[in-house]
Amino acid sequence: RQVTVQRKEKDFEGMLEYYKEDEALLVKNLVTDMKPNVVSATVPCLPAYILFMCIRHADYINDDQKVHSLLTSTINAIKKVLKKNNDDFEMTSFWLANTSRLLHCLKQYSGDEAFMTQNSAKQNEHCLKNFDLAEYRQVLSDLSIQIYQQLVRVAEAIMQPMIVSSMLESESIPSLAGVKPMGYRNRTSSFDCEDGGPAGYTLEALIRQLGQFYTTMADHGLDPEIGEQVVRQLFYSINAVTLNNLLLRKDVCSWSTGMQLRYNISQLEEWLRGKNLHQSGAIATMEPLIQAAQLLQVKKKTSQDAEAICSLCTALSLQQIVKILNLYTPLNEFEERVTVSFIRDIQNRLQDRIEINQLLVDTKHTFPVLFPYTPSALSLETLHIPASLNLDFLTRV
Amino acid sequence: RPPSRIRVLLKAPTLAEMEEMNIFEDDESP
Repeated sequence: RQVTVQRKEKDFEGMLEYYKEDEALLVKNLVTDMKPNVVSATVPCLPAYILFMCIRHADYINDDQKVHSLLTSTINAIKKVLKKNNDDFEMTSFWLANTSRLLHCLKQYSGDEAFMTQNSAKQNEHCLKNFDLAEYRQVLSDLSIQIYQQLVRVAEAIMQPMIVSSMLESESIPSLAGVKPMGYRNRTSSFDCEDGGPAGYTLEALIRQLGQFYTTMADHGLDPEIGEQVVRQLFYSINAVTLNNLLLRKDVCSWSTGMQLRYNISQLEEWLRGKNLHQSGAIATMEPLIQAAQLLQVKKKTSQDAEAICSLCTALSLQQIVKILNLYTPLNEFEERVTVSFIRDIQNRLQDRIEINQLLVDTKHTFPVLFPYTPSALSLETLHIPASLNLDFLTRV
Repeated sequence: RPPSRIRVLLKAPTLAEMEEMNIFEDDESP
């Protein structure tokens, strides 16, 4: 009688084994040559999870050299990818998401109880057995900060040419189109033609660009808290660039620009709300611009007006207030130039205010970034590695 | 519950030290 012995396949424990000779190929396929779209239909941050599952196996066999080697090669490869793609938002966002996910994994599976409070029983079984990787966590944390700074830099460079045009020059309120004097409108359009460049960017284009940044970060599985900080930094940049331009240009210091600005800022605020980003602190970074827009619109005649301006413009320096009042240009018979005595009144009222007396905003200022710990609910043994990654030399253990 | 395991701290250079060691330099040149 024939007996068939059925061999039960050993359960996958969420570890990946490879021969040391294959480390270079692993890093090449998973980091150096990785394109974000290859893993777009899979679990977000799949490369980070795969790397961590390889680290777990090296830890399991107690091979500290293998752990060292893989982590060093990985960090090295990520740095090179970033250097090669130093103006590519998508690549930078992708590696920020993956580096911070790898960092979260090193914490979540460290065995340190402080990081395990949200772990499932299965996740606790998957904790590292032999090594404490706290020093590598520090390296990955520093690397994440570097990548974040690159991401902000890339996004700012993309937005830079759009800001003045969309915030101050384009006419997003249709009814305002006829308010500007002919000279101004002609100058703008002839400037564009002479330059051979595209017609000015609209607010819609700026918002579309912000939307693209946001969607890319979300698609890559970047922690929402980090995405919020990127958006806040970009709003700071919109504020700084727009305000500086306003402070240097007579032709935009008018009542109608004030109206335009207020409308544009409300549209940006609406966008934040739509993306559930209104708690990010982004709109607070625009307070100086909001006040400048209001300053262009309020009455500037009586002593009461001066008092109102002083209590309104808390986020603007005295120098900025005076500059805007001096530049203020009436565009029709209902508006009037601000008198010297009115400006002197404002100066007298605010002379004791303690502030940094500078006219222009520091466009390079960056808020310190915080990376909150974000453990994942994903269980490592459920991960599937698509064949398209060319990692068939990895053995599931 | 089982006592928590003692794990060996793996020493790592800092990112700045890695940068000083030039490990991030392009090694593609001949």
